[in-house]
Amino acid sequence: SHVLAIENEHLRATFDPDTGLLMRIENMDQNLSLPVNQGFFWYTANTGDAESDQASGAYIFRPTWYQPQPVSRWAQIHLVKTALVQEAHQNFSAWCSQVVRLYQGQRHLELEWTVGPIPVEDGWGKEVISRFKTGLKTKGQFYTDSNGREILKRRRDYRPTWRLNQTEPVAGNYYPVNTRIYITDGNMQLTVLTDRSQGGSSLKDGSLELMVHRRLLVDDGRGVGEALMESGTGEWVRGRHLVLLDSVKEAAASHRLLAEKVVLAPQLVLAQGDGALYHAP
Amino acid sequence: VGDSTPLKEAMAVLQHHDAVTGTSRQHVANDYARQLAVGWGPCEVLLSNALARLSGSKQNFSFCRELNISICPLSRKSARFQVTIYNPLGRKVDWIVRLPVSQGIFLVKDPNGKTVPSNVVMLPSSYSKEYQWELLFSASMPALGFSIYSVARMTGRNLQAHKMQSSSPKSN
Repeated sequence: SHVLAIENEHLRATFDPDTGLLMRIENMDQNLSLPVNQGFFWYTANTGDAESDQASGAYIFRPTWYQPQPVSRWAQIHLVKTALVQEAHQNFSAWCSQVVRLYQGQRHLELEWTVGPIPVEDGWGKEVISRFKTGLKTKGQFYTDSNGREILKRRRDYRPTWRLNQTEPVAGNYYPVNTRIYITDGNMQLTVLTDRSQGGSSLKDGSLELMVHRRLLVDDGRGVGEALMESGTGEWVRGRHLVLLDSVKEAAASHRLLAEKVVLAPQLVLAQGDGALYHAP
Repeated sequence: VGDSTPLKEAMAVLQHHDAVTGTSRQHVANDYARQLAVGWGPCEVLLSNALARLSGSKQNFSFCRELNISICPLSRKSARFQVTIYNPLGRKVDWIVRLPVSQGIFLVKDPNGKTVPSNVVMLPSSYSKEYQWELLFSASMPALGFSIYSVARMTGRNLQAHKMQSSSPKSN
């Protein structure tokens, strides 16, 4: 029943001791606290139904049901605390795990997820997402970027230039995320920066999701002629989501400076043995 | 001879064909991967040449292509190695470096020869047992420049020597 938390001088992330899932993020500098439930889910890929024979494939995202299945309702959790880093290791299943990490001095939470090989022996193609659930009153709106330049406001079940008849409540609200997606209630902002382009959405107020991996059994009939299916055991993917909790006033500066650091990350080169230490501006 | 043209051309082919996962047949995807790999080789040489020229010393540089999955033979097996960190941003950056190592204690020195705090952390059990340990240290890089850090594995003997050295009075 004791509290599981990782923290540094700026942030604290608390985990539910019963489920092992992330349950709260606190920004101590700005005195902000947000209950957040984060976990992994999967949508069942459609292989065609009475409404349409369109299958989910590389070009098409079309889930069978609108509610995703949880990969697991709880995670085995293990905390590691050193002077430089505090980590929570979460194991959701044999094919899904995550490290939630806070480095000393860091103002964001790092979620390093490892997903795959996605099992498909049950005959279902799967599209795996990471979902953050909060109580933020977002009024059906969320924001995604275009190559880190223009950030566009997205409104659920709405298009700004025509009257939309929404026939795909999940896929019809998914948008490209090149570097970041965020939700806000006007006071607080939850921003997630990605390390690669992904699909993302906010299907309910206060919720935010990003697709991290998919493995499908049927071709979508858009010209490739092969299902999005690796031969052998399948691919496993590792990536990072950087999570920022800020006041709306501070948020833009935080996510823009952090995104610069991620996109233009330092490059490492190693050399064996000794040599002169060097510091070259 | 270093050259970035083959990688530029490979990237151009991929971008032209929207080489996103699943949108090509497997043998075509394999060919995209082949073109990228072929292009990357001469790019590494180009980068090595540039770093050697800037630092004024030629080194046999190694690039960790699988660092994202915690695999780097050089850092895992070497008793001593140098880490050159290039910062492409136009402002000073502080960064936590993570390198796969085998279990042990390490001494990390910054460009001024000062020891910097480091930790060795264990990776979760779901990862490969062979690559369980990572060395962490905080590095600082100047704007559009690079810093070279040194890492040495401490054995019983040099660990004792280092402890004696750090506990001796400063005037010595």
